[in-house]
Amino acid sequence: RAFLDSVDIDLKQPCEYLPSADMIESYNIKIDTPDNPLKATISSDSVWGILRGLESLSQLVYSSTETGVAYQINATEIVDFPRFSYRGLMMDSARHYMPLKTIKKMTDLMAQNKMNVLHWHLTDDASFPYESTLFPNISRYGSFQPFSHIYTANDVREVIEYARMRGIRVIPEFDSPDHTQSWGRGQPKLLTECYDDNGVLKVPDEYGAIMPIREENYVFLQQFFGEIFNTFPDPFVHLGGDEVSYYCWQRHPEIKAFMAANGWGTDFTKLEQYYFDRLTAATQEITQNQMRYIVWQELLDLNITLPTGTIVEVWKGAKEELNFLDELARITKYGYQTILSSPWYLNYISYGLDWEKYYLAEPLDFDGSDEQKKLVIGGEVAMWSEYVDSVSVIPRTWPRASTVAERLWSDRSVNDTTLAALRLEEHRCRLLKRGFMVDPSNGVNFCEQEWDM
Amino acid sequence: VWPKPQQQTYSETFFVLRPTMFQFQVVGERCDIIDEAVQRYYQLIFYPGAAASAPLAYPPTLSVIQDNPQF
Repeated sequence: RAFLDSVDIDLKQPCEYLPSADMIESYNIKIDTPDNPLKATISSDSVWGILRGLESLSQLVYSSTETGVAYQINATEIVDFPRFSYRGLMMDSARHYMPLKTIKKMTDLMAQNKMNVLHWHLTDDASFPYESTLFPNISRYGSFQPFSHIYTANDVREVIEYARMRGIRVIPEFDSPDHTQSWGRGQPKLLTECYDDNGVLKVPDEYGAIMPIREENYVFLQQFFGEIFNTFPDPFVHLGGDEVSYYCWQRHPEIKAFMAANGWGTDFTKLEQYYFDRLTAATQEITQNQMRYIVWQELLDLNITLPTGTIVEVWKGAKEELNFLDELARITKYGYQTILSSPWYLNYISYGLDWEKYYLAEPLDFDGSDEQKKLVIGGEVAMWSEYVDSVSVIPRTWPRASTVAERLWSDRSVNDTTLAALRLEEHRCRLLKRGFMVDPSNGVNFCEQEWDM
Repeated sequence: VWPKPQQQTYSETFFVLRPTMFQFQVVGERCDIIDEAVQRYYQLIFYPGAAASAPLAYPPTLSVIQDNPQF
């Protein structure tokens, strides 16, 4: 019809500086529509919508062997908006260190799949790569290598800025009170010394979860999370709370005395409640009630109450008897906002066609009222890194995560795997062409431009 | 488009894009996010693999791309 030499970018409201939980991501694209003849426009009320629209536009451009034209685009109209506001990817940089370059590539891929939350699982038992300004000894003694395998304040700023430019929030996770072995080396007396059944102190380097009855620990946690709140601009911080072992708590004489004094008997969930009450009170105080929380589902499973506005992440039930849909029904009944990750643990690998099960997992497919369903705000892909590092994280994650991205962005009715298969294959080839080493999705196939071709 | 948009209509009528002539025109509000994004997407549309190939700095400026005989 003509050459298309320009596309108008029409942002109708002033730019926001940071992506947020309630950011608007809707956009329109008009290319030679009756009300926009011979012109192309991307419009949105929000800069985040413009970003999503640019991504769509970039995918509309194609080359044709029929016409011999390298770049062409059809007359098109798109009206688009996300189905869920939280479309996350959890990246674990504690079991294996992920270089900044890898984190940025993952962020690029997220943006190219319209995902909007990078949940950065920064620390765990294995290592503490986050270099704290206030407590540098933790990464000095708790990282794999204190000069190379850490994230400095500059590194963290770089990741946040890179993500901001792509409309992606960065939510850090500092999982506690357990999964904290790496914290203890640089923060003495933080963890619970472990006694055996006879009340004898075990070898000096054996510790359990954070010692919940030591006052100084709450001073530390308040200062530490105060720093986190000032470092990461998103008000949400993931507090973890999963898989808390009571083994060392149960055997520590001071804790036993504390339990008895409070009349808690042997109910250690009361002690865990006490820990989270103190932690959230301390962080609310230092952040002037601005910090918001995400936690793993166990806290709700243990009937631990959490501050209003806390988001609960459902991660169990993909294999166990308890179905994640039942868990979603249970947690939303309590009135908590919820995100789902159970069906999307992509670190579990298999040979063959496995993306269909990710594609078909439906977060709203549980028995519950409309009010309960509104509390499900989205979901996230999880990529734990025990057996994944920067060599394999990208091909293992993509394009399988793309199927989750479509589940969380597109209409619920978009769930036909046959229709999706060819589109996914095309998308995989697109990502490959863009320079990302992503796995094949459908078995036998080819891309016009193969890797390293 | 992946993920599939909520509504999309299109016709067989097509336009041709010329990398040397093409530009994004910011007609509404603008800021650093938009300025960087249009540069990034110009590159993704016309030189999709450039980001991955050394020795170009990432993201390269338009002039770096246009002046580079490799392209």
